[in-house]
Amino acid sequence: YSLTPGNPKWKRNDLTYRILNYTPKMRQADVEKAVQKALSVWSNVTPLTFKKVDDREADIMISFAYRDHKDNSPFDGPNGQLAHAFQPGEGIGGDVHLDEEEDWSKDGRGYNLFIVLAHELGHSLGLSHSNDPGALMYPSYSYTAPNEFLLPQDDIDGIQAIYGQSSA
Amino acid sequence: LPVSPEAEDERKTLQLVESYLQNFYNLQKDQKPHLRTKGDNPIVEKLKEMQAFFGLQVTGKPDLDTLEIMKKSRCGVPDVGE
Repeated sequence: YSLTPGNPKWKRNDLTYRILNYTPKMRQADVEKAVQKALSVWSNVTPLTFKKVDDREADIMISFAYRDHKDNSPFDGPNGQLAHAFQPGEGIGGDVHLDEEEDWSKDGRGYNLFIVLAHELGHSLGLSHSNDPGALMYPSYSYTAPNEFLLPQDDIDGIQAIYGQSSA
Repeated sequence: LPVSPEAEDERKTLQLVESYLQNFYNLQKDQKPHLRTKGDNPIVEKLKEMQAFFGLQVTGKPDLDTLEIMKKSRCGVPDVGE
């Protein structure tokens, strides 16, 4: 695993998230389930908790964006770059942007939203890319059935190096 | 005169490599070899860095394995700190 240069981390363990918009390619309920499941990947192995908010700025703002979306990192259309996220911090820090032009799904067709979100949330929490091809934080997309997903040890070691182990 | 298919393929490969290294390995746009007067080729150096990260043979050349990785869909966050 690899930590983001400068080792940025959230100062609190109780974080908030907000879903700013939805993709028309999936049902809203399925997007919400994918987000919750992706967050639980990290909260299961750390003391972190995530609370959904709808009416104010959250620590982690999740949105689907198209091409140039005013953050100096434009998306490139279908395939190529799927998503990006910002390291922990104020404002845009922690936010996750997903390329609206990808073929998002809740299963193995196109790109599985849960898998991509889980990876991006790793960045939102302070992890960088791993060079272990089996790790969630490896930069290339690889499909795993969501109900069979287990966070690889490399990623567990990385996130626990930042936030410690789950107290549960 | 029409551009030969080989030259066109080579141009596309160079474009892919430059764009990938600019996006994910902080290759600066003004670091293209033809703008430099001396020193190492920054594209080769960044290619070596990328190949080492992915566990590929470190050649500094855009071989088939390297291009295959570059063409895969991926996260848009750079692999190196900015």
